[in-house]
Amino acid sequence: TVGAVALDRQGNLAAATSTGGMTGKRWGRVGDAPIIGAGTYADNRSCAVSATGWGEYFIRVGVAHEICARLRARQEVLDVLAAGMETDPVVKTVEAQYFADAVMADVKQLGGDGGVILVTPEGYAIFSFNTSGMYRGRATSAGVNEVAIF
Amino acid sequence: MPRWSLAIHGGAGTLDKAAMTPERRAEYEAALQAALDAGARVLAEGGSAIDAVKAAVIIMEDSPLFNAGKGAVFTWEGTNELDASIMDGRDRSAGAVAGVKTVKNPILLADTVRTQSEHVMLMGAGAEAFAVEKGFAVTPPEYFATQARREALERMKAKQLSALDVDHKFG
Repeated sequence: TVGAVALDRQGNLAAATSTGGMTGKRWGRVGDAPIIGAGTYADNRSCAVSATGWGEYFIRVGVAHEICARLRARQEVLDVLAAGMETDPVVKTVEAQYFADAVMADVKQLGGDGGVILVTPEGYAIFSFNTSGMYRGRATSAGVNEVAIF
Repeated sequence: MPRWSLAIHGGAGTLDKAAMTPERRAEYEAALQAALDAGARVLAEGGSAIDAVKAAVIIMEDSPLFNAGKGAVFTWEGTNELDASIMDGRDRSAGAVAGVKTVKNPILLADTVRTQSEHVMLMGAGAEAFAVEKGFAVTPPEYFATQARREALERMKAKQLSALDVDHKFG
């Protein structure tokens, strides 16, 4: 499976995922990659996610939408509770990582594994995976440009 | 200047560090860098997020290293069935295809479903018929097949005692 998530200069988010599926699959089996909300989701109000891993677990958790929904809910609570209070950008990044890790922990708890990539409206590009490796990369206008496997 | 960001992945799993030769690693990292650069170039030039993710994914679909497009894994029947989805955060428009066998870049077909149909997801022969209607070339199934993935299927079949072993519901 391959995927990409992006934030553009206009502040818009997008997500894309593509796969050949699982070796030896039968009966037209599909995993999370073609399922909006499981393998792919994007919502300018919260984040863009593309997932890779044991598809059936990602479908049952609804991984991509779950991460976006949690970030959106967090923002709604903050907006209500502390109107006008400036939220520290670093805290927001940590929280995006926290939500991504929490949803991936849910996948692991069910017995699956894999990873996600996500970008947030603040422009942070984040990975979360519970496998020994994930082919990944990120680049930002702030000069981040890296690829990694393990 | 407003900021932009991009992240890509080429799959996750039990990757054996010891089995990854320096040459193989360099090959993967170069392919990842090419995909990253393609998407970053769109964003740096002020292009849209939806165009950037397509640019990055197409590079990886065309590379036989990754399980998508060329170099996809094989089904039990020895074919390549491709799935893809795409979503635009602006209006939450989305497009997806599943089980297509004759489209070189499934992500482009998924985006055509998003932009040129009233639907979100099309599958199988119907998705392929939609593709022809929208002017996609019919890509011969051999294009997607690689020896490495064929051998992976044979190894898997040799390990599984019966077809039922494949249908383990959880992945």
